[in-house]
Amino acid sequence: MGCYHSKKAKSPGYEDPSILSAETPFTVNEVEALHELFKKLSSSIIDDGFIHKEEFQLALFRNRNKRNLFADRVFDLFDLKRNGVIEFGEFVRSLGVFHPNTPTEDKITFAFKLYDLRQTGYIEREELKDMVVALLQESDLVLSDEVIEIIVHKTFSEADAKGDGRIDQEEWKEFVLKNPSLIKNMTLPYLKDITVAFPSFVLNSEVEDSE
Amino acid sequence: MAPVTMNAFELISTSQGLNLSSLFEK
Repeated sequence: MGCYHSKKAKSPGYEDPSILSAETPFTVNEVEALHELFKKLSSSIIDDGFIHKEEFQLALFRNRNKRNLFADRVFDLFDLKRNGVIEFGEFVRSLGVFHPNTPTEDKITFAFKLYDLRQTGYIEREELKDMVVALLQESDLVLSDEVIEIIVHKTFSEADAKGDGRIDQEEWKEFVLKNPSLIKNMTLPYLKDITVAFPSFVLNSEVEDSE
Repeated sequence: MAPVTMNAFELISTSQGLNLSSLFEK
């Protein structure tokens, strides 16, 4: 059971579902269902087996040209090899962070990387303000610069426990544990039902789940 | 809710760019 592996030609970047399953919270069948989703996303503009930035934007916004600071950050974090595209293995490993069963600590770490725009190891006040401004630009909410400064200042004074003008990973963790709603978007309940959402994986399945 | 009482990170977390559930929409 679960021992049959064919050598069917797969797209570049394809990885063995059993390996991906071992490294993530997904079962083999769930990885295969994710492959169905991946095939759909990675062929929406250029059918080459990789998710390009425009395809990612198209899936998120129904608009291939809609740039968004946060979508850019998510794309960059998913692109573990930093080669400008998301490969299947990167897709599965990164989505694993969003699985309901993934430890909160992993989600907190991912969110920190997301918000550490300049990748300095700290979330700085300027970065926080840049993100608030970016969020306002994509929403209908209009706030004066003075109000934005007050929001950023207040948040920073609560999160920057050491008061050194920057939020480190430890401070971020403490802050999120006090405000768990901050990482609500790091959990996708959908991932628990992925085999139901993409049942066609059954037709293409090479491995029978042993779980 | 008055905007000044908002937590900046809470505000940011509402971004559409961070809402990956859209990836699963058919």
